[in-house]
Amino acid sequence: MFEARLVQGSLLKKVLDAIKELLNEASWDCADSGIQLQAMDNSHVSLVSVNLRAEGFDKYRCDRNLIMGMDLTSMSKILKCAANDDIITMKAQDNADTVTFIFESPSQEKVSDYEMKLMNLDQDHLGIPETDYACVIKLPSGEFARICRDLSNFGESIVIACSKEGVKFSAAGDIGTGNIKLAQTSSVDKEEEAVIIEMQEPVTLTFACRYLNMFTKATPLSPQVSLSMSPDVPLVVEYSIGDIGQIQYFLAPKIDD
Amino acid sequence: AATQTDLRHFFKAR
Repeated sequence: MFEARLVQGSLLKKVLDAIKELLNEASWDCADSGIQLQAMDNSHVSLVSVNLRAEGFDKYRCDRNLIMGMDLTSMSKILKCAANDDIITMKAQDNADTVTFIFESPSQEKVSDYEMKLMNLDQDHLGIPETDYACVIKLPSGEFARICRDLSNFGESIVIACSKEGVKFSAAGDIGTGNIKLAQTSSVDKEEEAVIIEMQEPVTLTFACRYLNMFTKATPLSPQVSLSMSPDVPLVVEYSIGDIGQIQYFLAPKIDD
Repeated sequence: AATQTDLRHFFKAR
């Protein structure tokens, strides 16, 4: 059987909020090492990869590898029934066609359980090559969400240009243009407020705002976000999930005609 | 204008 108990249940709630706009359904691959999810959005422009390590769970048992196909809208509705401070347990028998979610209040005075049907999804998995990125930018997640939201007013694409001076986000459209430049922070007292740029070579790429704004739904998961870029390869936007895992969004670039 | 590319152009299905 499969059983995973997460004391910080709010993390799972936030993970669903972070993927439910991009994906309608996806499979959770459960193994000894933990739980993984990988799925592309319907237009095959973006891909979400979630990794939750077994050690991050207060109790984790996975007798046999299990693939649980789920409708994420339904799963999100169920997780909405959990309070932010609830302990969340996911349970499934080995060849089950349902999964059970158990929510325990901290005082154990209230215990809820919800059972959901599983789906057979034959989604093609993509092999994501290990890449040594030309630029890796770490910045406050709220800052990145703000930049994407503000520049979306100007156009449907955002140009991200990373150089040794810093990183510039630009957009242009009918009403005009917008440019936001972030310099590498010299010294900040709080790591979470730092802008850190590791650059092997300068990179400039163009991305659709619509997807970037969907990725920033993961902002509540982590105070920091990292952007990894290399010429003409997908952008990686990564948020940590507490200290138990991470969520990575891959976005194909737009190529100038 | 810029043309959106498809992820499968970069990542091969396993």
